[in-house]
Amino acid sequence: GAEAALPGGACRARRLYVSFRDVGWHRWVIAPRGFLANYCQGRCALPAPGAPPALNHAVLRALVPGAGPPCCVPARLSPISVLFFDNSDNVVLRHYEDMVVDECGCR
Amino acid sequence: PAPPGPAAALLRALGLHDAPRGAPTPRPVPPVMWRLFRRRDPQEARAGPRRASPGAAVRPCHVEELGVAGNIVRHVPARGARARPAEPAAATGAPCPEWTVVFDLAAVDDAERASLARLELRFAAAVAAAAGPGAGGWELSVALAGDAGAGPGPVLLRRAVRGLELPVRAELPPAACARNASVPRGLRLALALRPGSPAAPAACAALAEASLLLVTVDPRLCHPLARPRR
Repeated sequence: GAEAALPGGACRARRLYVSFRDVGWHRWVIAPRGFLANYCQGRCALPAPGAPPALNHAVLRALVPGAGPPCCVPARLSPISVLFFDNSDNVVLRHYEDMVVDECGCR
Repeated sequence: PAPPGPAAALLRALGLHDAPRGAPTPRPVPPVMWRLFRRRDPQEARAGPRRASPGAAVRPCHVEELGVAGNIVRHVPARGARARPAEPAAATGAPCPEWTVVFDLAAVDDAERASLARLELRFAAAVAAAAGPGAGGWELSVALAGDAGAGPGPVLLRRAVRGLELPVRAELPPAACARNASVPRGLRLALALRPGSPAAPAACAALAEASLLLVTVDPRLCHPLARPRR
């Protein structure tokens, strides 16, 4: 279930919920039932109107002749763990890095 | 064929080769797996009773509670613990059965490296009570079992066991689970539980359940310990 990605708007994290039931895996995945993965979307204009000045590599990058605008990408990510039955009926706990977007930024 | 659409993408993102088929055999989730999940899942860790501060990041590719490196933990039930008569016990002549247990490790990827292999054995309550602490206890021996009919392989461990009321846990050398061509993607173990002191032999034990807690590291997903940030 994702928040409609309306065109425009500043770069920010948008809601994206991954539900294991939606893909028919709810009998295999023991926990969690789903997770908020989120995603980044929005415009990256430098300097961003009304926002504090960006003093980071994106500003430097924008000085390069012919450089396109910076991209709206994840700036901070979190891991998740999934507990599930595999096809051999083992109970498996797998840890996945960088699965949840906590924060977006222009990079 | 991979299922269409979002399921295929999710399958790839979760590093699963094949989509779950049908419904799994219903079985209770071992408490240790719930405990490890709650410790590892950031949302659970923040919401659970042992509230971890948001800043306390879980170390990636490390299983705190078990104190080993790992990003995949599997609880593997034994396929059919088959008892077979053993040679008569030295002093009493009463033969205590030995067992061959098989663990299906087909789901373990060739690239994974085992960091912990903990065997857990539960014995039938009746016998466990009979072998109370007054008895001379037991000696557990675990060996690699050759194919059916072949003699037992190298002994992996021997250890004294005081009582059988609680599950008996023994850590195997992780190398025993190492992938190699000869191992047909399974681990066969020969178990023997002999009375510890011939003077006061206890009744023979009956193995009720055997399982393996296997922790592995997938080097493709676990970068060597990240350099400290400049």
